[in-house]
Amino acid sequence: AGRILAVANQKGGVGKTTTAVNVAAALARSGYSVLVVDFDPQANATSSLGLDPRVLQGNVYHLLSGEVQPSDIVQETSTPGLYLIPAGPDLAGAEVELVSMGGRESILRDALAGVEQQYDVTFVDCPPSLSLLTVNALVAARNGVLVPVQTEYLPLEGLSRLMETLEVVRLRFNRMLRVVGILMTMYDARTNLSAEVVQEVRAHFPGLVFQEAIPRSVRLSEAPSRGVSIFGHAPTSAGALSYALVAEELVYRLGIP
Amino acid sequence: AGRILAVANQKGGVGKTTTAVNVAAALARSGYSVLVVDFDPQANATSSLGLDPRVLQGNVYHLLSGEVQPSDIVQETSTPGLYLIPAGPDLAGAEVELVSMGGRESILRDALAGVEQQYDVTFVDCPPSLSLLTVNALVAARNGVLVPVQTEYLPLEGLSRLMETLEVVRLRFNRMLRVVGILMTMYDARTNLSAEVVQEVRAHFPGLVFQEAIPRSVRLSEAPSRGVSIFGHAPTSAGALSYALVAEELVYRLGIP
Ligand SMILES: Nc1ncnc2c1ncn2[C@@H]1O[C@H](COP(=O)(O)OP(=O)(O)OP(=O)(O)O)[C@@H](O)[C@H]1O
Ligand SMILES: Nc1ncnc2c1ncn2[C@@H]1O[C@H](COP(=O)(O)OP(=O)(O)OP(=O)(O)O)[C@@H](O)[C@H]1O
Ligand SMILES: [Mg+2]
Ligand SMILES: [Mg+2]
Repeated sequence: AGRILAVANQKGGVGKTTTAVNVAAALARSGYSVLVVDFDPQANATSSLGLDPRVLQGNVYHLLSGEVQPSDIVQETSTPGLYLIPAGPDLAGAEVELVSMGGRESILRDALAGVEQQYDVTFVDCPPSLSLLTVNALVAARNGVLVPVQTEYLPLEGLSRLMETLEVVRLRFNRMLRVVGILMTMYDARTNLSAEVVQEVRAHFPGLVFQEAIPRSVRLSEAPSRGVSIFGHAPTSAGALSYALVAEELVYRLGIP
Repeated sequence: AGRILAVANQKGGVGKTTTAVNVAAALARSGYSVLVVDFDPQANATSSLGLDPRVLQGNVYHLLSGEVQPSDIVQETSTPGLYLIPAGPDLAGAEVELVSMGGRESILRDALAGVEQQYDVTFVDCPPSLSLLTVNALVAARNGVLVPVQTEYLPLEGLSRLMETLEVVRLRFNRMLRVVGILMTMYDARTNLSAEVVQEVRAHFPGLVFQEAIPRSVRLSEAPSRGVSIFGHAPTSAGALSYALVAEELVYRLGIP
């Protein structure tokens, strides 16, 4: 059956959306059937894949309320084999609504029931917070969580807090939750800071850090403006090569045939 | 009386904390008495100013519940004239608790009553969300909001959504709310993307964008690891000069004598 992963880190701007979109695209290019679920009210994964969150009829918010099934709102993207469940502006209201519902932590898990039969890998892109939306994604993530960490000091500082939170969620809501891998992002070889942060994370979390670090590359920040992945925008760039290598290592870490 | 500003943008990693800390430090260096309120559960402003959020007794969470007065928990920093109301890990729980309280949008405003008599300028550093914590900061911001925008595509996309939200908050909770200025951050002169984004923002929001854009500079991302502002870490760097110019323009925009 297919794998479901959350892409999470409460620190903002560390490359969660960029990682979800481009690792998913790399897997789709190698023939896997892949789904991205945009679970951030900012809807950045939706626009990065070329869709306008304001005009789409159905989105993940309607999935939470049970109004629709996943297959009713799945969208195709410009990458063959890569599908999207979009976010919309109304998702911002879900946070407050979820608080007063019973079983509020597992609403997304139940709403996504069955997608693992249709897709080889599903990525849930999380907002920059440890809120109920992110907890829902962590509970839905049957196969674990991918943690992008920007190679700078403030993002590093938040990592141990995130690990503590993951442990709480694992004990209380999802025994299967584990960290599939920590991906170092926006690595700048010209600075000592990047190298120091990578060294520190590898020392603290042995075996968890992907071999490949994603370099800082303007091509990666340009791609969303064209609504395509890095492979559509700059297929021979350093960012494209790095994300392809990360996708290969992810397949190995997940034990996908 | 003193000014109170929120530093807000729901997009993650755009430089909210870096801006709050360094503009505040620049103003303190020119003789103003300045307060930073760390209203983000990540407590990045607290650690950027050299304090450990885990060991501090009182923090902004205790202020919300009325247990303490601001003067009970204010901390000095390594910059003379710059003071901090720290955040702590328990702030993460405030979001859910605030939802069910009456007058929930103005809890911070009431808790900070009187600080404008003691400080020339107060900055409230916001988390990356449009949640009740951020709404509280926007309601407390008697003199408006400073909006950092990273010079890239995804942050640009979120700006119009943020402006819509500010308008809703202004109409419903705080008639005085206005955008004091939009500050372009992490400007990279080597890429077309940065220049295009700046041009687009200036065209869309005439008169709102600070003259000075903050350059991308590794010195700015190193400073938090030493717990000092950019002026303490690298006083002659491009980042230090830029933040000093922004502080001067802010004084002008706020009409401070
Ligand atoms: N390796 C990279 N090199 C250069 N720019 C990058 C890289 N990865 C991401 N970016 C850019 O940095 C910004 C932040 O990345 P992204 O939006 O993916 O982070 P995020 O963690 O999803 O943010 P949020 O916390 O707001 O959800 C975006 O403008 C993106 O295009
Ligand atoms: N001009 C700059 N040049 C280089 N690095 C910067 C610059 N401004 C901020 N940074 C670094 O970029 C990262 C994001 O900045 P910062 O944490 O201030 O953003 P934020 O908007 O407060 O993030 P969050 O949304 O998580 O609160 C940090 O590692 C910071 O040190
Ligand atoms: Mg994102
Ligand atoms: Mg911050």
